[in-house]
Amino acid sequence: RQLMLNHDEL
Amino acid sequence: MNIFRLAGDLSHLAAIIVLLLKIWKTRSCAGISGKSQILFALVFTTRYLDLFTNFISPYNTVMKMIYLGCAYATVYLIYMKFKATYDGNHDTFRAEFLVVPVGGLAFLVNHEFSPLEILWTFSIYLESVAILPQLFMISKTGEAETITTHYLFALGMYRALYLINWIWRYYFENFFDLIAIVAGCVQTILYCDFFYLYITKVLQGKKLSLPA
Repeated sequence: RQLMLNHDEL
Repeated sequence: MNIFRLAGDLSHLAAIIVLLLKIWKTRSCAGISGKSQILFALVFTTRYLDLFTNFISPYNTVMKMIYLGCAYATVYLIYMKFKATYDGNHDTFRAEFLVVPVGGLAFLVNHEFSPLEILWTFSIYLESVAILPQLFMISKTGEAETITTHYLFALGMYRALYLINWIWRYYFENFFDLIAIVAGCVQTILYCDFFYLYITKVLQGKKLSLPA
């Protein structure tokens, strides 16, 4: 879930 | 990072650079919707607020700065430097009809009810409809300069490539972001009509003109 909120896409 | 996301980012970068060069070289923004460019600047501003607080990678930071810089430079060229060539009579789409509903939706449907996350969600939803003023303007003028159609093709392809990137990340990284995927589908679908015209006309060497 944390991955989701750590938006790594432009 | 996968090849589809990289291709998408490069397509997006190409679109932004092509537009900026078109306006700068021809010293004219005829046929370009200033409203869409303002919406894109708003998309990048609300999406990249964590530019200095959340470091992902040098690539990520550099690309965000280029996108932001080019977006504001384009708006500046349209509304200030080459204001005389701005075709306001045909750029009449009511952008507030996009921003207000998108703003409301971002409040209602998001991953987390926090300021940064709501603004990120707002930028995702807004980006999916930000091209509408531009497409509307082309339908009103009934034509588009060839360079403008190349800009739109690259811009439309960027999110289409991102859709493939999300399929890739679903299977190989177990990554899945429904908000980005749904908005990306809407965004890409809005280009379908243009893609058809681009492939059947522009790629055949004809000028893009709509049946007025």
